Amino acid sequence: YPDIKRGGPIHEFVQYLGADLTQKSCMTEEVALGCLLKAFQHRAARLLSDAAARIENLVRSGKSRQEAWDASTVALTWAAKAYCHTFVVRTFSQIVSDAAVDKSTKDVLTALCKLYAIDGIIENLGEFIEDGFFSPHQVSFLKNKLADLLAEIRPNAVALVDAFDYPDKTLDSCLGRYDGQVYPALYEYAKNSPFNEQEVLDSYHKFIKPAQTE
Amino acid sequence: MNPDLAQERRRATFDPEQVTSLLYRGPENVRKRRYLQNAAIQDQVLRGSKPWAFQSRVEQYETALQMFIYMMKKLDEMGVTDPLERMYYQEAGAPHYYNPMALHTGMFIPSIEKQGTKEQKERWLPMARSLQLIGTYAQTEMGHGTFIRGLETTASYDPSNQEFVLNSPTVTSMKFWPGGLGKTSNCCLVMAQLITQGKKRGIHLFFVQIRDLKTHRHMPGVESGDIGPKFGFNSNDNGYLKLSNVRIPRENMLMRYSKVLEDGTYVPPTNQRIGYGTMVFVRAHIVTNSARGLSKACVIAIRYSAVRRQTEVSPGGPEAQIIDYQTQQYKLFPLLATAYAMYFTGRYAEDYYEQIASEIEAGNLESLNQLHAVCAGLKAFSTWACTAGIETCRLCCGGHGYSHASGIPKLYTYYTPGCTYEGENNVMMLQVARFLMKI
Repeated sequence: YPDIKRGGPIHEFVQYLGADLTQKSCMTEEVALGCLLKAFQHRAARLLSDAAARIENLVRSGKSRQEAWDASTVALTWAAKAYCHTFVVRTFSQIVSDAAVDKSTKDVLTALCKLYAIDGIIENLGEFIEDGFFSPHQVSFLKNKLADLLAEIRPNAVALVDAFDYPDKTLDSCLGRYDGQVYPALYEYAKNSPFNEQEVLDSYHKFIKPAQTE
Repeated sequence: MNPDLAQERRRATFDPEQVTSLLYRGPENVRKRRYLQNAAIQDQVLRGSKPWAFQSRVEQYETALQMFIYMMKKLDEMGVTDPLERMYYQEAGAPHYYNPMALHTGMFIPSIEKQGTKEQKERWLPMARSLQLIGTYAQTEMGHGTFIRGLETTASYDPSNQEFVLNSPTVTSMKFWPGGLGKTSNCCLVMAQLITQGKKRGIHLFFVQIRDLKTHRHMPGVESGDIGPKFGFNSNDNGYLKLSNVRIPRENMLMRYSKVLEDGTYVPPTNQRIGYGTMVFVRAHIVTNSARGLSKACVIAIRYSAVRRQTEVSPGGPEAQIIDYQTQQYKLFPLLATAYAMYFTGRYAEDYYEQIASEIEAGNLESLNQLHAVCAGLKAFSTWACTAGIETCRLCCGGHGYSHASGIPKLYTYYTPGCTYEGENNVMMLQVARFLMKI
C-alpha cells in the first residue's frame, strides 16, 4: 500500500488500487461493462484505503503495528473480498470480450457478465454508495438494468445450462434430467428405498402393533 | 422429452455448442471430454451399484474404492495421462463419490514430483504410480489447521544413526482429517517441525511408511484409523495418525529445497514459502472445481424450474412454469452468471499457476507471493459463492430439493468442504489483505 501511495511500480493486478478516490461513477442508463468494472475497482481501492487508514490511525494512537492489524481484520477482509470480486469481474469481462464466438453468443455472454456485475453491486450496495460514488439516480439505472437482464436471459436460460454439457449420470439427479422426465424419475427413485423391500416392515410388529394393542 | 424443455431449447437465441467450446477450451477438448464421459457411462463395470443415498458408509467406501481402482487402471490402459481428462472420466464413472485415493494422485504424487530430489523421485514415484505405495498428505492436526507454523508434530534428527525420530507429542498434534489416511494409505507425507542440532528449523515434509507393504498392518510406533462419518465425503476414510518415536532414514525428508546434511547441518530453502507449493496448486484448481459444483446445481434447478408448474397466473388459467416468476429468475440467473464467472476465473487461475510454477521450476521465485495471494483469495471467494449458491438452488427446487433424489444435497456436501479445507476462508482473505498491504 505504501508503494501504491508513493506511485511506485506495482503489478498490473493491483494498479487500479492507486486510482483517484474522489472520482464519481461514469454509469449511464446504458450500464456499460467498462463503468461496471470501474465501480468494482473503485470499491476495492476505497476499502483498501479505509483499512490502511484505520491501521495508520491505530498506530498513531499508540498501538503496535501487529495490534493495529489485529484490530482491523474485519476492514481488511472487506477489502480483500472486494479485491477478489474485482478480479473475477475483470476476468469474466476480459474472456467474454476476447471470445471467438458469433455475435448472438457474445450478446448472451455479455448479458450474463453484466448481470454478474450488477448483482454484485446491488448485493453489496452500501460499499458502493458509502462515499457517494454512485448517485441515487445511477442506482436506479442499475436496478432497472437488473430487471431487464433477467428478462433478456430468460429465453436462453435452459440453453445456457445445457452448454455446461453434463451428462445425466454426472448430475445424478431426477430433477435435472436432460429429457425433463422428472416425475417418472422420482417415482422410480422412490422404489429403490430399502423401506419398500417389504410390504410390512418388522418394525410394525415390534413397535406399532404392540402400541396399538396396549 | 418433456414438452416444456423441448420448447425452451427451440427458443434459444444462440448456439450452446459455441459456449461449450469456450468453457472447455475448444472443440477438440469438448470431443475428448465427451468421448471419455461416454466410455465411463457405457462401461458395464461402473453401472451396477444401487443408488448412492441408499448405501451404508462402508458400502459407499467399498464402491468408491472398487470403482476408482478400476478406473485408474482403465485410464492407464487407455493411455490417458492428463489430470483433467482423467477427472472427466472419473466424474462420469462415479459421480460425487469422493475418491479414497484422491490425495494419493492429487497431493502425494505431485508433492514428491515437486519437492523430492531426483533420487527420491526415482525411488518412490514408480511404486506410487503402480499403487505399491498408496500415500496421502498429512498436514492438518487435530488442534492446528491453516496456521502451518503452529504444527506440533516433531521430526528430530539423530546424527548418530542418521535418522529422524517423529513424534506426536500431544493429542492436539495428532494428524487428523487427511483423506485416505485412515485405512487406505500405507505411507504419507508428514508435515513436521524439523529439529536438528538442538534448534527448531520450521516445518518440512517427511516421507513416512505407516503400514507394512505386504500385510497392510501398522508399522511400529504408528497408530492410525478412520475419524468417523462426516457431513459428506463418506466414501473417504479421512483419518487420524499418532506417531510415537517413529524412526525414518535421513533420505526420507523431501530435500529438493532445504536439506539436512549427515552431521545435522541444516541448509535452508531460498524462500520459506516454497514448501507451500502443493497447497497453492490445489487452491488454483479449487476455483474451477467450485464453478463445476455451482454450475451443476444451476443445471438441476433451472431445468427443473422449466418443467415445474406452480399456481395459475390468472384465475382458471394454466399453472405457470416457475422459471417465469421474476423472483425465481432473480435467485437463479445471477447464480448462473456466477458459475460462468467462476469457470472463466478458474481457467485464469490455472493458467497463472502454470506460468508461475514454470518460473519457480527455473529458480525464479519473484512471483510466488503474488501467486500465493491470488490463489488464496480466489479459493475463498469461489467456494463461498459455490456453497451459498448451491443452497439457493436447493431452495429453488422447493420440497424436492431436500431429497437426495434431486442430487443437490450431495452436491452441497461434496463442495462445501472447500470453504474450510486447504485454508479456512477468512484466513485466506487476510492473506490477500497482507499481500495488498505489503505490495
